[in-house]
Amino acid sequence: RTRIIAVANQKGGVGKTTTVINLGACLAVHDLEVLLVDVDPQANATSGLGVVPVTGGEAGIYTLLSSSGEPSLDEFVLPTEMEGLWLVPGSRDLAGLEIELASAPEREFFLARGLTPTRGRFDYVLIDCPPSLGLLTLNALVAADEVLLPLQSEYYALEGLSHLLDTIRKVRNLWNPGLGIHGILLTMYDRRLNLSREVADDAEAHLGELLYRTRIPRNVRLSEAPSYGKPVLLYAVDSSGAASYLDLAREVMTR
Amino acid sequence: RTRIIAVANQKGGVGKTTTVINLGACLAVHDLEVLLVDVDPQANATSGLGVVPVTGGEAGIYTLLSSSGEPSLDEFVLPTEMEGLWLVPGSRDLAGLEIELASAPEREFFLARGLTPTRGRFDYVLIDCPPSLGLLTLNALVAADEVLLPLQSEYYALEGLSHLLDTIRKVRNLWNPGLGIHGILLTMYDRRLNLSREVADDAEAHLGELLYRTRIPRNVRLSEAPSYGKPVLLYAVDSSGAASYLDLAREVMTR
Ligand SMILES: Nc1ncnc2c1ncn2[C@@H]1O[C@H](COP(=O)(O)OP(=O)(O)OP(=O)(O)O)[C@@H](O)[C@H]1O
Ligand SMILES: Nc1ncnc2c1ncn2[C@@H]1O[C@H](COP(=O)(O)OP(=O)(O)OP(=O)(O)O)[C@@H](O)[C@H]1O
Ligand SMILES: [Mg+2]
Ligand SMILES: [Mg+2]
Repeated sequence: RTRIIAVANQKGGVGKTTTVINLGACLAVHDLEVLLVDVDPQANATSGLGVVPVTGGEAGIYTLLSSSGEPSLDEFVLPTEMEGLWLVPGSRDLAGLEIELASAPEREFFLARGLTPTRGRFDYVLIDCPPSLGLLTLNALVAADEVLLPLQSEYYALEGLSHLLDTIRKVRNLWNPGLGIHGILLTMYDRRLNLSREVADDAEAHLGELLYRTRIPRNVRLSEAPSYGKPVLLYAVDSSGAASYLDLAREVMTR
Repeated sequence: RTRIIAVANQKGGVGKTTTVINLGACLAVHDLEVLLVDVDPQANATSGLGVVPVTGGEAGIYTLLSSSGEPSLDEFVLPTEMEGLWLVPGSRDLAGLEIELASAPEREFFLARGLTPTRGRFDYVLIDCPPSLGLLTLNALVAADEVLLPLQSEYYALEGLSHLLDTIRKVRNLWNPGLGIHGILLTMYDRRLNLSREVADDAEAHLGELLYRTRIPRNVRLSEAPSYGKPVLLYAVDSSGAASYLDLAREVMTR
């Protein structure tokens, strides 16, 4: 009954972190228990919620990934300002992990093992991935039941999609046969721009029902909210950004 | 007399590729010889110029990085549509290189060795980096004389800057004592938005003269141009995007 969803795209700046924080908050507000897991060394999902990323031996994603036994979840999970929204904080130290784990056996399974205790305890687990298809994102794809792909309404974003879909197929064949695509989310959509409409039309034509009906508009409140350490629901509840992530949460719950 | 400049920032989507292509074109149009080197596995700088990224054994960045002897530059450099603008095309295969080179001796120096023949042949070499601080970006920082840091006018972008500056300092101490910061470039600046102005004020206060006077405005022509495989100078010469990169080129030439 727990759905683990990796939010991934190797293209940078497409709205992965913004989606993890705000979809997470909009799910939690429907009386669900939601865990956010920050697997990006930038630790933006962590600081975007007003939490200081961990370093050194402090419990967090780095210790979760590098510990050999099955960790006790209570050590790694922090509450946030919102009822029902929890966080495994990120860490800059993750940047070194790619090289450290490069030759470890079963290096793709560290996160899957670490998240086992979340099953039955949370309704949704959302994993924020870094902008690459390296070992950290692979770990997220192996640990996940499904992938949510943010697709910025721009040319380069559409171009990179086939590489990401190839990688998902590879992970399914090699390590995680049950991995599905939860959906593809158009982000920073501006209906006044030809480019936005062209990318949306292209995506509709090629991706069909994989595409969520909800499109996230470009909305400055979404980019202001992290500087206050809050999801947009708490920062600007009347904004189009908050409304669109509430729509997305309803769509995610009914899929 | 050749200046090798790495355009780097681990934050995704801040305008690294857009800056490499458009600053490159605006320098070339001043009768300079400019080489663009695409070190990002996404190969956006390559496709943004209408060139198909290379795969397999075809000559390009992958063979340049993985060859042991000093390569002959003519094998790797392609002309572009613009006089004086040349390209070492990128490749998806680079994604695997991080793991392949992880245990190679002197793994940080492969690009520096490969770019030696550019000295004296080009006025500027601009290196497009992926959104990470892994081995590919390290190679670019070791090969470069200077770094140009695009800084998106957003909260997360400002947050990540200290990590990037730490990394540059580390590279200077360990592998490339001459590495300097050419400048920090505000991108996607929208003076109508409080957030943009706040980030700009913050950057001015903390970074002072490292900041270029030129600010790149948010301009849709910049994001349309890559779908036509052209720098914005050839796609929409009268746009604010083209004007701002021409200003930047003049500022870069006089620094
Ligand atoms: N719909 C939106 N409207 C306006 N700004 C947005 C929107 N979504 C995200 N942003 C802003 O755009 C920038 C990029 O978004 P975000 O950091 O979430 O992308 P990302 O894919 O997580 O980036 P990275 O690849 O670096 O991890 C951020 O500054 C964010 O605040
Ligand atoms: N000044 C600008 N105005 C409008 N759009 C821009 C501007 N600069 C870049 N863009 C667009 O924003 C997106 C991100 O820019 P770009 O791809 O150059 O960033 P990047 O840092 O190279 O990304 P990555 O981290 O994925 O390599 C692209 O779709 C690009 O076309
Ligand atoms: Mg992110
Ligand atoms: Mg790029």
